[in-house]
Amino acid sequence: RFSQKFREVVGRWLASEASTHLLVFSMERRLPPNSELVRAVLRLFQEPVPRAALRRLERLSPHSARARVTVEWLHVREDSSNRTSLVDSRLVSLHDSGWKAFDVTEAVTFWQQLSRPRQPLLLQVTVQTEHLGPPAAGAHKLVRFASQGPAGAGQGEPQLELHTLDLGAYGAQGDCDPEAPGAEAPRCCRREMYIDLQGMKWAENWVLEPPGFLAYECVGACRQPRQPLPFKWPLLGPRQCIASETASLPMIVRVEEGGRPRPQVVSLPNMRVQSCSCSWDGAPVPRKLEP
Amino acid sequence: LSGEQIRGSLLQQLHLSQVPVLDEGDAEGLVTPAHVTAQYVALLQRSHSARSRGK
Repeated sequence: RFSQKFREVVGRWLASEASTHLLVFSMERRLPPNSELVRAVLRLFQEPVPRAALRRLERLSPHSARARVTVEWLHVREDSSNRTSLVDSRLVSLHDSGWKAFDVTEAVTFWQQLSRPRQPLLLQVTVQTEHLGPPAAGAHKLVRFASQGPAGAGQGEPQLELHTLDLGAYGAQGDCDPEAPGAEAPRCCRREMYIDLQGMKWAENWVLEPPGFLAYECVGACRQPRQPLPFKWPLLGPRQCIASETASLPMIVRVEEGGRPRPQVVSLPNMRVQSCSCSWDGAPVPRKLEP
Repeated sequence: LSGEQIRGSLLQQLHLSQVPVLDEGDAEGLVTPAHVTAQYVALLQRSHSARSRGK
């Protein structure tokens, strides 16, 4: 309408139907010290939809008896600005009722990375109509979770389940005890391993510093939880002793520039093991909280 | 960690496809300038104090 240079297309607002709730969980002293969070589950009790309301909706829009429930971790920054991070989302049927489980492990992992004193765990739950458009308008309102609204108390309140593992029993033991009998350490630990660069043919005349370095290695076994995890996590293998933190190795090498040799500094990543830990093979690596 | 892995990482960092053939005589006379040594020591100190995320 305003320009001769390019075509304009007039759009139309399509009502976006959503209702949002904020859940607050006090987390202090909920996670035992020296424990690993294996999984966190948010359980919401979906109340049955009144038959009459359901029939009315089905008459208006036969295929809209579902709604999308999305759970986001909400972080209130120090400057009071907010940011959210999606952690789980799934469709629920309006014909259904009962406990619904959402995986909020990542939200708790983010919360653990906050600096102390930490705010409570804030979970923003949004319910959206699956099908946009006037006939299904308002369907999201039919999805009600117990303890929504001022009453708050009573059966079926939102629950947060925390599955943790005691690292005292299932974790690594720090550095290996050089006095320990036998070649193989019984429990996952970090063992000294010196790499002699001077003894490597390819490094001759090329690597000027260091002559060698202490790289360490992770050895030993990890104790496996006897009972299976209370949920099916695909592709999860046994707990293994791995390098959970590593450091780079600076070097001075000789390079040729214009036919003349000159020393140059270079840094090789992940060359030295800083710490070992027991970790499930195949477990997702927790996302790091960006500043 | 093996010698091959270290060599592979070094080649990658220097964008080389193979280990350069260097004359031994040149290496002996080579002096490392102070600023290169200072850079090396600074990186060394940082790598011993930094905690990386690892695998």
